[in-house]
Amino acid sequence: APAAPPPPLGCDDPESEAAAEVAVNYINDHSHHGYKFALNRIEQVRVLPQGPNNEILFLELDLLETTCHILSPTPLANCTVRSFTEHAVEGDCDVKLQNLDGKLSVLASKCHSHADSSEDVHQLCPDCPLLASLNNTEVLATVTTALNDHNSKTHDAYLRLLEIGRARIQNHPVHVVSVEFAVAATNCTAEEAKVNLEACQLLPEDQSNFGFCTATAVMRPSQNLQVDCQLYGHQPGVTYSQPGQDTS
Amino acid sequence: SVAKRAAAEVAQHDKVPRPVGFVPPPPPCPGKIRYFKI
Repeated sequence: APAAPPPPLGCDDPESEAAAEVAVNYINDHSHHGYKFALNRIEQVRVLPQGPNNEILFLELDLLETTCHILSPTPLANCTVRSFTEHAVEGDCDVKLQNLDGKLSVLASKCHSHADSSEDVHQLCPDCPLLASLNNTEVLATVTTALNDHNSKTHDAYLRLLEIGRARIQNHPVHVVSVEFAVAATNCTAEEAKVNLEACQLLPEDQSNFGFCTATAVMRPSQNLQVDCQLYGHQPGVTYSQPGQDTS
Repeated sequence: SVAKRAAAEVAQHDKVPRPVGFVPPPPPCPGKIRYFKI
């Protein structure tokens, strides 16, 4: 009697988890904006045999946003998954891989991300701040104020804004705007920038130095701004493409 | 209807009795949730 077909691959089988890890690393390596994503669940796995030691795998993955910006050198394993009450963001990805002689490689991937619903967050945490649009006027004003505040106090390089990563607004009991944004060092010190800001350009790729800032601005009842910016140091091969210049 | 009833009876008898304490294996997918589901 012909040999029985192998049982279908389970989503928690070691082979599926190995493929998912390759897929998630590929997705993060090929993402140029926003945050790194971590695997939350393998939703589905399908195997298409192609011949001896050659199969195609289709994975449906459920990912969760971490607190690490995509330019951060922090290994994914050390990146904290954003908690439910921080207004989590989920990524749904379909990935096609090939397993040829035991070597996994990604052939194609397609993802889309979406924030958890406001109702869900407020059901668990009524006063939690919710994600705000990145072009909200209060968000833009807070980012500008925070970066100017940092640049006015630092003795290091003058920093320029790369992108706003996320923003949340809390309305009560106090009105608070929290923002996170990616920055890059320029070829000027903050002092030089005061004299001739036009001359301050981002460092060339072989010297680039990216960083990340978080800021919280209490608007009412009294104004209070806290800013924290950290530069990662030069990371060979890590580049940043302005939004819209991306290849999908 | 006779055929159906007969088929149902046969199917009933064909059912393999499950050993006491039999726990069906978990469905292969979706897999475990590592953090939380939103």
